[in-house]
Amino acid sequence: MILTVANQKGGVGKTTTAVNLAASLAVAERKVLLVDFDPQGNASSAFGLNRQFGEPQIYHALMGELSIKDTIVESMLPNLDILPAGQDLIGAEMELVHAPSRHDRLRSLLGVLRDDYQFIIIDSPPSLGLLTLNALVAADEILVPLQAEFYAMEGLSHLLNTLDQVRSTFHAPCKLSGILLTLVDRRTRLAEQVCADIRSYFGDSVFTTEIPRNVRLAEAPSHAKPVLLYAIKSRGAQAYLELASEFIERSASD
Amino acid sequence: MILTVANQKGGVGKTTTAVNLAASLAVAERKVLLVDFDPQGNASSAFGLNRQFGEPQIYHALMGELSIKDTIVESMLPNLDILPAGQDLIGAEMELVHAPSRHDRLRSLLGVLRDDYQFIIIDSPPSLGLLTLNALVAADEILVPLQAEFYAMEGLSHLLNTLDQVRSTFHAPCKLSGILLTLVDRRTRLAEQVCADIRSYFGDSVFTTEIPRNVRLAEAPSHAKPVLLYAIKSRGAQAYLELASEFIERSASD
Ligand SMILES: Nc1ncnc2c1ncn2[C@@H]1O[C@H](COP(=O)(O)OP(=O)(O)OP(=O)(O)O)[C@@H](O)[C@H]1O
Ligand SMILES: Nc1ncnc2c1ncn2[C@@H]1O[C@H](COP(=O)(O)OP(=O)(O)OP(=O)(O)O)[C@@H](O)[C@H]1O
Ligand SMILES: [Mg+2]
Ligand SMILES: [Mg+2]
Repeated sequence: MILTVANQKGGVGKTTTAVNLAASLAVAERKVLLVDFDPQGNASSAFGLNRQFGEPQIYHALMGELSIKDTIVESMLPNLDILPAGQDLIGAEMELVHAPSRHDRLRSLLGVLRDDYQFIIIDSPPSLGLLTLNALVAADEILVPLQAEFYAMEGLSHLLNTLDQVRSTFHAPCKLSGILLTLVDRRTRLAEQVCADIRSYFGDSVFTTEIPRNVRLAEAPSHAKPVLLYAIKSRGAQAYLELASEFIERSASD
Repeated sequence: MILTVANQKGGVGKTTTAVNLAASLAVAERKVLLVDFDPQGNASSAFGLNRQFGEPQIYHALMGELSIKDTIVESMLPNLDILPAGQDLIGAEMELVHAPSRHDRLRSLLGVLRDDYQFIIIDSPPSLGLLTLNALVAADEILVPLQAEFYAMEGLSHLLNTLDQVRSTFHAPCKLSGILLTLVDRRTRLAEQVCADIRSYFGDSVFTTEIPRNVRLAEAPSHAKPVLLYAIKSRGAQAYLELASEFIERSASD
C-alpha cells in the first residue's frame, strides 16, 4: 500500500510523521520503504543519509539515469529501506514541466516495488507543485498531518479540494487515510480549540492518536535516528507506535 | 527599503515575522507596505484579508490585469498597508515559467512604490521556486527566520548559497539583513544548542533579538490582528517590538 504524507503548509510534521510512522511499522514486522520526495532531504537526513549533488538518489531514478533498486538503501532497522533525496530533486520540477505524463513519473517508478514492500511511505514538500502532485498521484492513500494551530487549519480545505481535483483529473485513488493532529500542546487553549473543531467537523477521518509536542522528536534527527531508537519511552515515540497500530487496524478493515 | 523574509524550510516563522515586524515598524511611525507573496495567503489572513479567486490581489498586478495601487489596501494600523495574496498566485508560477525576465516581475512591479513607503516587507513561500526567486531578486535585503531546531539549521547553508547565486546571476543586491532565531524554547537544550551554534558561526549576522515560542503569536491571526493589537504585553509582542528597533538601528547604520 502506498501512502503519501502531504500538507502544503510548512512545518506541520510531515517529515517527522513519515519517518516515525515508517520506523514504527517496521518494528511491527512490516516491510517498509520510506521515499523522500522533498529536495530539502529532511527524511533522508533523519537516517543520516545526506545526498549531495550527483550521489545516487530518487532524482536519478526519476530521470531514468539509474534503476530504482540502485538508489534504495537499507536503514539501521531490519524491515525498513530508504529511497533518499537531495537538492538534485529541485531540478526534477523544472525538467518534468515539459515531459509527457509529467504527473505520473513517480507512480510508474514505484509500481515495480509494490510487491517488495507492505507499505511505501512518501514524504512530500510544503507546496502543491509538480513534485507534490506526483506524490499524490502515486499514492493509494494520503495522510494529512495537521498542526493544531490557526494557519494549518486554514489551509486544510484547500488541500482537500486538491485531493478531489487529483482524483477526477488523474484517476488516482487519492483516498484520505486520515487527518493526524500533530504538535499538539495540550496546555494551550488554542490547541484544544483546534483539535475540537477538527474532530467535530471531520469525525472519523481524524486519527484517534494525537502527536504531542515533545522535544525528543525534534532532537532525534540530529542523532540520525528515528525517535524509537533515540528515546523509546518518550511521549513522542509512544505516540507514533500507537499511530502505527491504529494505522494497521484501519488499513486491515478497508 | 525592500526586505524579503525568506527560508525554504516550512513553518519557521516567516509569515509571523513579516506580519509582526511590519506592524511594529508601523507603530514606530514608519510608513510600511506588507506584500504577501505566498499563495497560502497567511500574511493576508493575519489581517482578516481572505482573497478568493478573482478578488483583487497581487496576482492581478503581477499579470498586468490591475494596477498595483488597485490591489493595495489599508490595514487597521495607520502607516501600514497590505498587498494581499490568494490561491490565484499559484497560477503565476506556471504562467511565468515561459515569460521573458520571469525572475524580475515582482521587482519591476514594486519599483514604483519605493517612494511611497519607508519599508516594503515581502513574505515568501517555503520553497526555492519561481515565486521565492522573484521575492529574492526584488529585495534590497533578506531576513532569514531560523527555527532553533535541527532541520532548519540544515537548510541554512543551502539558502545562503542560493542568495550568492541570485546575487551573481541576477545582479540583485540580496544583502543578508540578518538571521533571526525564532520559536526559541529556552527550556530545551536543543534550542540552547542551536542558538549557540548559529551565533558562534554567524556572529553579527544574527540579530541580538530572539523570538521566543509564545502562544499569543499563534493565536493572534485567528483574531485577524497583529500580536501588538491582540496582546501587547506578551513576550511575543515585546520581542517583535524589540526586533523593529534593532532593525531600524541596523538599517540606519548601513
Ligand atoms: N511532535 C513534535 N514535537 C516536537 N517537535 C516536532 C514534532 N513534530 C515535528 N517537530 C519538529 O518541528 C519541526 C517541523 O517538523 P517537520 O520538519 O517534520 O515538518 P514538515 O511538515 O515536514 O516541514 P516542511 O514543510 O518544511 O517539510 C522540525 O524541527 C521537527 O523536528
Ligand atoms: N514565536 C512563536 N511562538 C508561537 N507560535 C509561533 C511563533 N512563530 C510562529 N508561530 C506559529 O507557528 C506556525 C508556523 O509559523 P509561520 O506560519 O509564521 O511560519 P512560516 O515559515 O511562514 O510557514 P510556511 O513555511 O508554511 O510559510 C504558525 O501556526 C504560527 O502561528
Ligand atoms: Mg518536511
Ligand atoms: Mg508563511
